[in-house]
Amino acid sequence: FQSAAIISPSVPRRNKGAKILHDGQRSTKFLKEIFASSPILSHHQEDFNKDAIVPHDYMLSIYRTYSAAERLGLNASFFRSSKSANTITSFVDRGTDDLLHSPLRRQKYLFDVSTLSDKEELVGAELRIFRKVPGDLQTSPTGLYDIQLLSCRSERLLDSRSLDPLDSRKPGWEVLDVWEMFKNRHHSDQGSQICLQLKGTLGKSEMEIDLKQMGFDRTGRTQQEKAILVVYTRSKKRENLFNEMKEKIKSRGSGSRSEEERGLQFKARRRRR
Amino acid sequence: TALNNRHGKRHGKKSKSRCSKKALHVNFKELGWDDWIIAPLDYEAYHCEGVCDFPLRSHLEPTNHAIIQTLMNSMDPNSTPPSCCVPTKLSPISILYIDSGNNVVYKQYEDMVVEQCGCR
Repeated sequence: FQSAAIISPSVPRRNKGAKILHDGQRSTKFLKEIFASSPILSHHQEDFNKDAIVPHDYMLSIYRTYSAAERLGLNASFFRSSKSANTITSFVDRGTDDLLHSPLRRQKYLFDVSTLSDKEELVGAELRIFRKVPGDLQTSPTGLYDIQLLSCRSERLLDSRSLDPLDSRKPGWEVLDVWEMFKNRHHSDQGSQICLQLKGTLGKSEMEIDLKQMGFDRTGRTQQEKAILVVYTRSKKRENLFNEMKEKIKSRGSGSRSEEERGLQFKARRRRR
Repeated sequence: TALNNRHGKRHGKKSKSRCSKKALHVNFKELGWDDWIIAPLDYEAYHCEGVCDFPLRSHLEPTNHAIIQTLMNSMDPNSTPPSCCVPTKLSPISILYIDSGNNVVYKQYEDMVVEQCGCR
């Protein structure tokens, strides 16, 4: 993905000749700076709860790259990484490790995909798992090992990858293609949950190894290190912003009582909208 | 011959400018949308403003109907209004937002920025 990255120009093409009403340098800000200085993030922390919605670097990178491309007059859908999608949704893993079972032979990744719309065409899906540096390198497996991703229900192999323990001395993201699972997926018969299962084997053998030794355990992970399911969709028809606003209002309407009670400022916002 | 005043505007009948693209700065925070839009915080959307009067310039890419309507208007302004100055070409922008399930979503929204104005 990084190879497709485009540095945003200091002055966006679109602003050429236009009257700049506020700050002439606003568009050159990188998102991280925006987050650091903006009240938005703290606002989200209040509104969307304690867990705080922190966008993964991957999503920020997608936004940054494609918006820079737009400013250069390029269509983001030309990028191979976009899979010609115009909507990319990230679902954060809700699974937990069973600490009673040590070693950790299998890991389940759970995602609530209820917000995926039937009206959108699915064009790709991938699981991105962060692999930490194993705490104890001495006990790490030697020789090549394989990671395999299976569907929880049918145990069908979705994707696999060989890893070299030498490479695991630095952390990184493993990207596994789960498009096979989505291809034949129907909302009605599979519900709104996606369950994926990870296992590691020594080379091509059947011997399963401890995922903790490979740096996949979930303990001590930050929000941004949690695995994400990235789903690429393409709208079948032109959508407008009102769809998002309606959804937002609906989800707030069905919120808890306490949320409603502290929602005076929301109401004011809604009225303003 | 119309004389220009100090600000470059012409006096009298022709004081309103011809149909063209003008600045329209959108600030999502001011709209109260910053509770679901992560980025951008603001952008330049532009808008179309000005009159579509006779004779229409070709860069305004008028439709045949607009040419007829403008002609009718020039002959009798009371019978027919002038044609409308509207966006004729729009471009998308990328938006990063939080959906109703609290997932972070990137979406390319069509028709968010006016690229070109014309008479329709």
